[in-house]
Amino acid sequence: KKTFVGDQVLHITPRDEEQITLLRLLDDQTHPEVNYWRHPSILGHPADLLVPSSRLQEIKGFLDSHNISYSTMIEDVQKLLDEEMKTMIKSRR
Amino acid sequence: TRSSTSTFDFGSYHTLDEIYDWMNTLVHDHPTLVSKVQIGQSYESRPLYVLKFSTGGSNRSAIWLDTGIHSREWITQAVGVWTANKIATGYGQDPSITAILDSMDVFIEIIANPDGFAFTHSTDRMWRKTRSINAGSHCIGVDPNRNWDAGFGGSGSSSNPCSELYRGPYAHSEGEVQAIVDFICGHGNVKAVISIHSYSQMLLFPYGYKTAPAPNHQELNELAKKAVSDLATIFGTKYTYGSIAETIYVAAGTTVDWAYKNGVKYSFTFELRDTGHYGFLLPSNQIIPTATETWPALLDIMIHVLEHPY
Repeated sequence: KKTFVGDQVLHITPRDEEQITLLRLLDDQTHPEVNYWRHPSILGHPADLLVPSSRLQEIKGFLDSHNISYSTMIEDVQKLLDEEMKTMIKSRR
Repeated sequence: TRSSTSTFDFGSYHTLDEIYDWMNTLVHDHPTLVSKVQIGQSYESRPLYVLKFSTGGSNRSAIWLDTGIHSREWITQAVGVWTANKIATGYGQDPSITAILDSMDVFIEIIANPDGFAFTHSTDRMWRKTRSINAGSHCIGVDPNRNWDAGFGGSGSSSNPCSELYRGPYAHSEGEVQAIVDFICGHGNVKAVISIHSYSQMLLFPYGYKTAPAPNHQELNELAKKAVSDLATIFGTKYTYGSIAETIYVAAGTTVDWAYKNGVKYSFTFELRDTGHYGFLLPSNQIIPTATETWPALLDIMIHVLEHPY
């Protein structure tokens, strides 16, 4: 079973069209491990990006270097998944 | 002992088997109203089931709802279960549901992508696509919401099998998509298609593959406005609405564009709620609030369809 320990979801708010274009560069073709949960679209709509722990430094560096603002929506994806599983098992009982 | 719809936990996430089992229970509990139709099978040979709500008649006008076409959007399958139960238990009790079902049939496909859904439970919770093998690539699956014959291959979809937005080798290459196409075309009297996704808090309508307004833009826009307004009255959740292309981005090959292109005027897609903290991992305590607030919006659309025959 695939685990997501330390993986984070970044909530990214592009400032202009240029930043949206840059965010689209982080697609599956160039960075196969990152995964947009919500794709960069039009201005005013944030994008959410799942980043594996091994790529966090690189991706955050990319965002910082282009002055793209972001926050961390999910600090550790696996913690949420563990919680989800716990709730499901409890409900089944 | 057969489980009962009255003891089923609608506020919890369930596996494919549990949901399929619950569907049998629903049919058992409402035999004169609900039946289960198999419309095809998935790539991995799982049955594709549709719940049919009908009070009789022959080939009545119908409303189609689907949830879970993107398998990781668990809140949508859960809302599908809740909504099916709401319709079944509401007939004869709720005047709106009764009026709709006295004239029309409702079809709900709760798990439109069963292979993907099973995979989210067994192996990768984040799986979005189907599970078909792509020739010449190590990457699996096609985005079933880019696989429809409506601007297929255009912007907002990818030709790369490793992409989450991979459109597939050709339109309707996915059995899960072809089954819906065959069913809706074969039926010939489907008047509304509502496809449910998560999580951007939007109610969207055609077009997705081009920015031009659809011929029925004004009517769809007004209806969407009323629906999101009524949705917001429950918990104050604010939705945006509009055409897919103008509201998010140009996205080719989507369900609602195919439906609209094939004569289904009332063609919508929901993006269910976003609490801003969980994305696809919406905790199960959000299921009932989400379903509850979505219901008046769904009802608005269904009543509008009932009152505006075409």
